[in-house]
Amino acid sequence: TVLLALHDRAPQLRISEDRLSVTGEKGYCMVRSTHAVSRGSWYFEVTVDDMKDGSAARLGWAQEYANLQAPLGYDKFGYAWRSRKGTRFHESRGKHYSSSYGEGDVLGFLIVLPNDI
Amino acid sequence: SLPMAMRFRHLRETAKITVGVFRSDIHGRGLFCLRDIDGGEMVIEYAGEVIRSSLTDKREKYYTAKGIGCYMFRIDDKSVIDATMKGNAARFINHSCEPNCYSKVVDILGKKHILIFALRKIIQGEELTYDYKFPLEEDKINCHCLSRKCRKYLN
Amino acid sequence: WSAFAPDFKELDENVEYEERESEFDLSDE
Repeated sequence: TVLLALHDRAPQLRISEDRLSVTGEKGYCMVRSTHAVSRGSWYFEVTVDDMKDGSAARLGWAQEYANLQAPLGYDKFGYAWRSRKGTRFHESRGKHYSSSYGEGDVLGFLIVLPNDI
Repeated sequence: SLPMAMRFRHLRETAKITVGVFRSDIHGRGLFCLRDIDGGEMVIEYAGEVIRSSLTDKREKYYTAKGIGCYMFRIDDKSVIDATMKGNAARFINHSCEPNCYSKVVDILGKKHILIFALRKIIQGEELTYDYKFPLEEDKINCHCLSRKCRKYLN
Repeated sequence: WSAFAPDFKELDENVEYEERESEFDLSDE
């Protein structure tokens, strides 16, 4: 079962009992799931349950060496979609992607990798 | 002999009359004691902005680009004290290869603080110094501590 | 001494830095 990882995350994040939800506060940091993919096509969805005023999320795909004490998309090891303005980020550079998303929205993430590793 | 938390609370009141910033023979300005200090005495906290470690690279680049001297002190893997833009007189303590003080990270009521202690009795007017303990690096920084056991480089 | 550096703020104790949303970003869209 793919869940939020307990040991592959910034320790200050709060993971729910069922390991399907995460809550953060203060500065950006990251949690990854228990399973990675290396070839083929994969898709997952995230629902934004609660987003207080002034808060933001960056969701997407990350490789093993992505810095967990930084937002996803900070370095070359991650690709993020930000809630604020819907900006996409990679290597700390934001580019326009969509309109903003927030509480109640469901985001979908597709990755298409070559079939050979 | 008093608990660390009690000594720390007392430090807030005393540090300002114990030490002062003056011109240093070692480098630029330094911190000097305004009265005799006993060996083991808690002298001053290295105070500043508590930032996550992941922010240091960006800040260092920013300060270097602006020609601002960078004053940072690592607490642990997670946090760093950045005294470059907000801090206290402890940021002026120079390095020495034969120091009269030492630094220690102390947990007080769940929060970590960088505290400077006297290694020995320090006479009024002496400059306070501690060993920066910089890691070894290719690009060397010259040491001007003037001590007999000077290691020539800070790193 | 802090009077010589107008942008500098003298502290009595540590202050926790509050990160901005764009803290890590090199460029926005």
